[in-house]
Amino acid sequence: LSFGVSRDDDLLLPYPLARRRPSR
Amino acid sequence: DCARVRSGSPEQESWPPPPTNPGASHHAAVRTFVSHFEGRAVAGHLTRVADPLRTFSVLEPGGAGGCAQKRRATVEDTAVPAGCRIAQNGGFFRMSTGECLGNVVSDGRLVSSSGGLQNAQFGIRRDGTIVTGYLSEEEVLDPVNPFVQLLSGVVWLIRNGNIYINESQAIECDETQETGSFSKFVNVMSARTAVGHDREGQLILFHADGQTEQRGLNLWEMAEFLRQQDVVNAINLDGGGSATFVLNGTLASYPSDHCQDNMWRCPRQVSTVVCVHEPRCQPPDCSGHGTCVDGHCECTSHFWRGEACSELDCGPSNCSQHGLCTETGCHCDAGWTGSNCSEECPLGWYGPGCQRPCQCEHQCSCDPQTGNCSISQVRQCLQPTEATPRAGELASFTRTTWLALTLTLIFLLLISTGVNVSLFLGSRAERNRHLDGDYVYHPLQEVNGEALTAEKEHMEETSNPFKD
Repeated sequence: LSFGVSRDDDLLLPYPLARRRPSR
Repeated sequence: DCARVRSGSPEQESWPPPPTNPGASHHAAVRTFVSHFEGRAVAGHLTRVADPLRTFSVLEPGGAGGCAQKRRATVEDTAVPAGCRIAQNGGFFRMSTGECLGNVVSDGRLVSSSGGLQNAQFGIRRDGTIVTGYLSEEEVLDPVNPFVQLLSGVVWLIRNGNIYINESQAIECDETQETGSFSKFVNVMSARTAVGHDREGQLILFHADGQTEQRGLNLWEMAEFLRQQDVVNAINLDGGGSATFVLNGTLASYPSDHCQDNMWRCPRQVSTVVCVHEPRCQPPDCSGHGTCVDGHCECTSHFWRGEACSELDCGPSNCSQHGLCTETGCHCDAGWTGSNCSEECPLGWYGPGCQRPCQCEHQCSCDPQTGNCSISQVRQCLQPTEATPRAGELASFTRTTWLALTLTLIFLLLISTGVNVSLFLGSRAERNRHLDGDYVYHPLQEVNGEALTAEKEHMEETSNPFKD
């Protein structure tokens, strides 16, 4: 099963990256 | 506007641990399913884990310290060295940096704190209580009954047997997410994983294969599936390409991420991992005072007791209130000795362990606690020959004992003297009688019939001289 690292291409991310705010 | 809760007790459910049953089986039951949802076939696994306090762990990626180092590792690479029989991907993480997100407590170590950020949590406290829901920062850091395992998800799927997705959408914070929309996240079909528990206090791990927008389940379908399996509380964990199921160290699911070669699929390097292993003790090292055997501590010292070998017990007398219970037994206060600290120091000795000889004049005894030789404290003075290291033996002879012994000996002496005098006088009288040549006449009272008859006739003749 050693075919290398996954391409991380199936992303399941509920919130848009633009809404991410720095931690207070 | 994302709220943090620093203190108090937000919405949550606590499920007490079932009664301890040392003979019960700790084997996890893995069920494989291929079920149809809206006409789509979806494959996955449902795992039930008994005694989760001892058999379930949240692992950092690649081992301890993985979150601090922002490591990412495949579930296999994390699970195999940790000895996991069953493992799945765990909490969310930042893809770009590998940072663990949310709360993470791994085998009693607080690895990451969200600072009270409101996302769905699943954890097990030290006493075995399973907690599902939302936690304040204060609760995460609770020192009284701390979490031994804790991880964060997104969306509380089932609360107390009812689907809780709409309510949790209104509560949860978006700071743990990066892209997309929350509504789409809930409703899109994809590979999914979840963790929860049933009414018997068994931990439930769920995994379903899929690929975002093409195969798999949405959160409603997953929640309904779990509810039908008698799951009481459950939260949603990371899905999509992160969804991975490893059985006995081997990948047993169909990950949706592609490899560098698009022909194949590869398991993603993820962050935390949920792991089912052989039973461990709580704490794993039995507080340093025992050996873990099949999930239960066998205490090494006679005086360490309790499930975790963390309680000192010197018996019902509790050192007679004259000492402190230690792992080697009672440590007596000054002036007391014995296994239960119930005996005073022997005469002539004082102090801790009665190890110090009294320093009083004339070999007098001293206060057993302080060694004070003041008159009020003096109980007895010993002869020089008696002031030997055998003081422990002499201690048993109290003043009363000595007095009784002396009186007894005097009484025996008097009796002996009387007997001897009596024997002496008796033997002298006997010798004098022999020297005088006298004798003693004892008339026969009853020897035989003839003698008695002759004697009677003689007596009648004497009493009646006129008889014919």
